[in-house]
Amino acid sequence: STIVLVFEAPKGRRPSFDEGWGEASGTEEDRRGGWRWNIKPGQYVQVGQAIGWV
Amino acid sequence: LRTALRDTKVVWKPIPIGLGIAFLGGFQFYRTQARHNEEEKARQQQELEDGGKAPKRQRIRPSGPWQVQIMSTLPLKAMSRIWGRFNELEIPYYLRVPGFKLYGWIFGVNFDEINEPDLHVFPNLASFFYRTLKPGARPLDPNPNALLSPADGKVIQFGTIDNGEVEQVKGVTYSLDALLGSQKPTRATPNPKPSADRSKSADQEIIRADEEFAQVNGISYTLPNLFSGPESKDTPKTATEDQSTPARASSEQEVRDSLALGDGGTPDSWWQPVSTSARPTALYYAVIYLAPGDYHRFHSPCSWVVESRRHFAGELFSVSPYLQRTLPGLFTLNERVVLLGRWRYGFFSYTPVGATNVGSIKINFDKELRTNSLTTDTAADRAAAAAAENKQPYSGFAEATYNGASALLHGQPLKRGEEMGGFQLG
Repeated sequence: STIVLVFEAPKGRRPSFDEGWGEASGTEEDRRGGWRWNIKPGQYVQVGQAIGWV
Repeated sequence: LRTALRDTKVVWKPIPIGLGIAFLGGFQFYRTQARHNEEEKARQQQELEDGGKAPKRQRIRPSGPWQVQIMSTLPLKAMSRIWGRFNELEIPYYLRVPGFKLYGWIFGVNFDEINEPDLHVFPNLASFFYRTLKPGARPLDPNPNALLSPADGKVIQFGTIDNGEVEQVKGVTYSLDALLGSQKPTRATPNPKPSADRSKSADQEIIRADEEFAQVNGISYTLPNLFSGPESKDTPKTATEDQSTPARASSEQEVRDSLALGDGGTPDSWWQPVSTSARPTALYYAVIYLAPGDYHRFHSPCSWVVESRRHFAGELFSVSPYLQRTLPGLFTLNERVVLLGRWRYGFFSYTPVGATNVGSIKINFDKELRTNSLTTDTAADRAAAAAAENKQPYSGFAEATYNGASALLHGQPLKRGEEMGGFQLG
């Protein structure tokens, strides 16, 4: 059995601190944050574990 | 001839079993061929009468290597039903614990987290397979902006959807239209706009919904268009029924609060990402495979509203990673239940896909859904009959709505981590 999720989420990504994250860096989109995955192919996940976030 | 008839001794002998079976098989083959020819003639005649618009339902014949071709000839749904019946047979009391322990050893079941410590309680493998976990065994990620894993399983693939194409493993792609259905859902409402006055009462929401026009993102919609999509002669209708059960107040409130935070899409956002000036969006997908030893109930990954359900009564191929690599468009062939709705960032869909051993998909809040059962065809046939009555092409799925579940959200609210249903054997 398999579960397929298809969803809409904001684009863009939040730059890391090393990339210059701060008040004056990044676009407005970056500052608001976008979708980021928290998984790898083949990884075993459990119910409740974050697979990504905005 | 006369001499032969008179002088030949008549000896009666039993027909050999093999010859008898061959004769009966040949006779049966002749009957099925004759019936098939009659049906084909009747179908062609019907097509001529209807101008070629009669609904068609053909058996799925996927392309692929010889393993797939052989599998496509098997009666997979019947096999799955028999497998389910077999697993519902009661296991003798003293064989239950060793039997389940053996199963768990083979498939890697963690017995420590099962809610019922005494394995004797499970009368058969089907009930053990659909076991529950101890409270707190699956803590939810504390990040409120996180999307949670809907089930225990292996991440097969994830990524971004480009041009409406979902990439399957090894680069095989299939379209979202094939996976979710090409028509716009019966109901597509926008997320509630963030409001400065969060203490607005429920009564005010109802009154606003009764107005003739609603203002969404600066565009006016009439309510029929807003909730049902624009009426058009070209827009095919499917047989839809409200299958919802009333939602719990706690879920409803939590989901309302979550949706009110978001800046989700407009009614036109049916699987097309909506890029507003405020926040560009994209479509993402994730595929999670549940192995036989995994916990087989699935949960809501976020707070969202399920507006409609589409039941595609397809085939029941295995969904093992091997076949996912081998058979193109596997998810678009198999029986599946597509739940369509919205979350705080726009469109959201959740699709449990059945397989040969786990053909039964259960949705807790859907009172009529029956998958992999003899009544499955009845639901699909109703949709086909409705399409034929309206002189429209058969959509390929039976659709139901959850409008009655919540007066305020126009759908079934589900809070993050809430159990939605599960996969059952057979």
